[in-house]
Parts: sequence; C-alpha cells; structure tokens
Amino acid sequence: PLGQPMHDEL
Amino acid sequence: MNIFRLAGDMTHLASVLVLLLKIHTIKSCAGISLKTQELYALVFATRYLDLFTDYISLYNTLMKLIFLVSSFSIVWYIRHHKIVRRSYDKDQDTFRHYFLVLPCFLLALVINEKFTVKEIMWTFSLYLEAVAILPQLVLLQRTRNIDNLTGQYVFLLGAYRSLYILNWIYRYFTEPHYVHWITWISGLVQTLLYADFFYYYFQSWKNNVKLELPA
Repeated sequence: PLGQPMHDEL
Repeated sequence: MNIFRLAGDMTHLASVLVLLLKIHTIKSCAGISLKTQELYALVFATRYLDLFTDYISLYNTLMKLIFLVSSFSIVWYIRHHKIVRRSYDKDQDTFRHYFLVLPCFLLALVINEKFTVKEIMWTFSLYLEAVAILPQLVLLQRTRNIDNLTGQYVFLLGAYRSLYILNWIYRYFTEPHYVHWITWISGLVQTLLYADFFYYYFQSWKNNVKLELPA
C-alpha cells in the first residue's frame, strides 16, 4: 500500500 | 511483531551492549575489528534513512536510534579514545572492507524491490550487513586467544540474524503477501557465514575449553 513504509523491521 | 523478531532485536541489542560494555569498562578493543564496526555504522546509516520520515512505532524509532548511536560511538571509541585506541591491532585488522562496499552497492542497483534512492540504500544496507562480519571473523582466526566478551559479541550478532530467519518464516505463514526474497536470501547468507564460528563456539562451550578458531 502506498505511503505505508516498505519495511517495518530493523 | 512476533516473539522471534523481538528475541532477534533483543539479541542484537545485547550484542551491541556486550561490545560497549567491553570497550567502556576494560577500556580495550583487543580482538575487535574496527572495519566490521565501520561497516555496521554504514549499514545502520543507510538503512535508517527513514528515521525521521516514516514513523512506524516508538519501539522502532527508539531501537533505530540506539543502533545508530551505539555503532557510531563504538567506531569513535576505537578510533579516537586515547586509551581504547592503543589496544586496537591495526596490523591484524587488515581485511580490505572497502572492497565489500562497492559490490554491495552495485548489486543493490541491480537487484532491488523498487528503484528509488531510499529502497536502493536500504537494499545496499542489507547486502552490506550480510558481509560486514567478515573482517571480524578473519581477525578472530588471526588472534589466537579470543576473550569471552568478544566471543559472546560475535555469537549474539550471529544469533540475532538466525532468529530473524525464524521471524521471516513465521511472517510468511501468517501474513498474506509477506514476501521479501532479497531480505531472506541476504539474511540466510549472513547467517551461513557464522556457521563455522557457531560450530567452534559450541564445541568450546560443550568441552569447556577456550574458544579457538583454526587458522
């Protein structure tokens, strides 16, 4: 989804 | 967030704290590769570019700050602290780590999920992290007596990525559309690089003998 950052992991 | 990823982040945090503890308390970086530390600082600097643009969670932002500050302070300690720098063995830490940076960057230009600056820098940081431990592993094979803290540091650093692999498997089965081949393959390569270290680390722990890597 656009806007949602591609990566949520550290 | 799942237990594997939380355990992975905590193990990663522990590895950084063990290293800071060693350097800060006994004022020594004997056996530590400055080159690996410099590569890690570069990994975090290129991976956390979205620190101020994308807010994911307080945890995410806090951990990014901790990893950034700790990795750069470790590099500063080894390079500039008047006592610590004396214990840095630059004649042994000779891995030409700059030869790792360019191939990783070129690979990130070619193989990435999206051709944007942020995504290419993020992919570069993944490839670089996979090989960042090499100078440290080479140094360990050269320095005969590996002290406990250094051994624990490398072990925790390898263990965190192994836990991340379990996290990726878990997310693959629980989250639809969660597919990140680039992350998975580079994470697997990174973990495999630790395989022989893990073997000797486990042997030394089982036989209760000092950790020694074959030359």
